[in-house]
Amino acid sequence: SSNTFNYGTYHTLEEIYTELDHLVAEYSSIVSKLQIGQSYEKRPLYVLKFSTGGSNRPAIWLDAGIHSREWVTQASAIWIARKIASDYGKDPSITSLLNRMDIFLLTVSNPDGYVFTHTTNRMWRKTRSKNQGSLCIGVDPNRNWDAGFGGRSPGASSKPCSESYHGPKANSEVEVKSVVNFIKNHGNIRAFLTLHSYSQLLMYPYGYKCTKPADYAELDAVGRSAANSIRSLYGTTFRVGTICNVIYQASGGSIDWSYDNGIKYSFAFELRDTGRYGFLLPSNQIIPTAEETWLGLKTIMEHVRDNSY
Amino acid sequence: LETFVGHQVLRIMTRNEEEVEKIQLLESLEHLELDFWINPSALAQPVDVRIPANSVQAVKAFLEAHGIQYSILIEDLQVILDKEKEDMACGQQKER
Repeated sequence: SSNTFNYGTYHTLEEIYTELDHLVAEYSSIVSKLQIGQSYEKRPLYVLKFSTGGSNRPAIWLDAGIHSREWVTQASAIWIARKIASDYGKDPSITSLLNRMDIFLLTVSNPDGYVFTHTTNRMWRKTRSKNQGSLCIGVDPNRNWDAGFGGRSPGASSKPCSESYHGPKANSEVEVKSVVNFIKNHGNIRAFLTLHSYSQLLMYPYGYKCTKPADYAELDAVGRSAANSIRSLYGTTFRVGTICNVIYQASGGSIDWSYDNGIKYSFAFELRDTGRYGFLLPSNQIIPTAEETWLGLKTIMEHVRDNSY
Repeated sequence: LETFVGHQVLRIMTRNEEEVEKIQLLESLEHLELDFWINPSALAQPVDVRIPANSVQAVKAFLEAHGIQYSILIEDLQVILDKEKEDMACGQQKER
C-alpha cells in the first residue's frame, strides 16, 4: 500500500494513533474511528469500527494491550486492523462477515501504561491511576471488571503495590468503565475477544470460579478449532481451556464479565513467545505473530457469524 | 527511564504442589521486588519471574536449597531492552 507504516517494528502511541487515521482515510467506506472515553491521564481511547452499513448490527469486540507492556498485542492489533480493511471485498469469508456484522477494535486498551513503558518503565503492566493511601500506582485492569470482583483468588491481589492489584472497586479504572459503558450502550455485541501475551493460551470463562460455563462444550470446540488454525501457519501450539484450568483462579477478568453479561463467545488469547523472550518478543516476530493470531480470530469470528443467538 | 541492568528472568519448573507453595512464598516477600511474568499456579505451566539484580543470588540460593529446578530465560534484561530500542529506531528510520 502507499502506507509507510512499518508493521514489523514497535511504535509509540502517537504513531499508532496516526496509523489509525491513515486506515480510516484509506478505507473510509468501511472504517471509522470512535472515541469511547479517556484514560486516567486524559488520553483518548480510540476504537476502529468496521461496518458496511445498517444500524446497530450484531457486532464483535476485539481489544489489545490491556496489560501495557505486552507490546506484541498492540502491534498485532494494528496489523489485524489493516488486514480486515484490506480483505473486505477480496476474502469471501471476511466480506460475508462484514456484510452481516460489525467489528469494533480497541488497539490500545491502556494508553497511559503504554506511554509509560516507552518513557519510564518498560516493565509497566497496570493503569497509572493513583491509589488512595498508598505510594504505589496503578491497578491491574484485567482484575478490575465486575466479575467475581475482589474474590479470594491467587490471581488477584488486594495490595496496591501488587502487579495484579484489583483496585478499590469494580470498574474503578476509567479504561475499564469506558469499555463496559460502550458495550452496554451498544447492546448487540455477540463476541468479546481480547489479546494478551504470552505463553500461547486460548482461554474462555471462567477465571473467577473453577466451574465450567454453561456453553462449555461449544466454547471448547470453537477454541480448539481456532488453536488448530493458529498452528496451521507456523506450528505455534496453543493450549485451550477455561482460565481457571489453564492458568489459575483470577477474579475480575474481562471475558468473565462479558460472558456473564450475555456475550457467549468470550475468549482471551495469550499470544506467542515460543522461545526465551517472555512478553519482550523481538520485533521480527510481530508479523508472524499477527498472521497466526488472525487465523485463530477469523475462525472464531466465522463461527459467530454462522451461529447467531 | 528505569534500567534493568543485571535483572534476570528465571523459568522455574515446579513439579508438585509443595514446590508451587514455596514459589508462592517467594512471591509474598515484597522486599525481593519479584515481578512474576507467569504466576505460580497450575502445575503444567512454568513460572517465569523477573528478579532485580540485587535479589538474584538470594532467589537462586533459595531455589537450589529446595531442589527446585530453574533455567535462565533472560541473562541480562537490559541487553534485550537495548536491542528492542535499537530495532524501533531502525524501524522509524526505514519509515522516514
